[in-house]
Amino acid sequence: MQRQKSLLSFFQKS
Amino acid sequence: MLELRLLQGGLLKKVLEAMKDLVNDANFDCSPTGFSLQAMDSSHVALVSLLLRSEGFEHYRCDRNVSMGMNLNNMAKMLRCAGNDDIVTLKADDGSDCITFMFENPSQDKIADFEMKLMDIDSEHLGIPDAEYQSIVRMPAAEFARICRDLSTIGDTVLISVSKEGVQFSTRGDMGTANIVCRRTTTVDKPEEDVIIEMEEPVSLTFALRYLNSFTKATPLATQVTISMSSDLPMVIEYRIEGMGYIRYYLAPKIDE
Repeated sequence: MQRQKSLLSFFQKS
Repeated sequence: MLELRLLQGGLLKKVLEAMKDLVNDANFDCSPTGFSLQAMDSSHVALVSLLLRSEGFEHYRCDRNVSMGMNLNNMAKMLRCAGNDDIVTLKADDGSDCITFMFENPSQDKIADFEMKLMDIDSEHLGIPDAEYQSIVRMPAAEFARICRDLSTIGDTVLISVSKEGVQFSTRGDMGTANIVCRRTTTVDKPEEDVIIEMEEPVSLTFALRYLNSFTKATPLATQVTISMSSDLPMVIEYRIEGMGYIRYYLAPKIDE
């Protein structure tokens, strides 16, 4: 199974 | 006071068509640099970043930085009322809760004003650091759109693998599998048809085709698309808008559990 990563796990909220 | 006059109104129509399926509501930011937007889809998997530089407008007046919340579907509906060759002007007074789109036909004997209500939107702005990507592929935008469309009839996800020789797109579904390889080209006479690969390290990543198909709505904006990938970063798909700026899409990969 593959899991969809979120953008929030790569980029910080500014 | 904000007043932005764009001779190629059709370009703004295309920009809206390229974003409205991904994002419902977004803040447009207007500064002396240009007219820009950054917005994520509701599931925080994809992000669109738009920049239309002030130099690309025939007239650009933006007295102070403003952020204007708009419903992109409604904005697209209004812009669909403009002709492709119309000149489009965006106007807003300081503190106003609406924006006016003015359309002038090329012979300037028909002028239309459409006023749209602005919205208050709590935007989540992400800081996206500049990155060196391990693999960068530049290829015809229409070819990339065709591949995404074709593969989505077979499967839901695509494995994109970049090597020195080319880029491979693979999918699998209930009925079977599909592989499409685009080899690096060496022609010099038609650069718009070339597949160019800049590779530091080979990369293989899996992405949801649903999002890629949504990004390819930007195909009418550019002849070439640039796909940048690194194993530890979201991919970036960039369509350069000639003389104006870009529309970039960021997409988080799918990973094995």
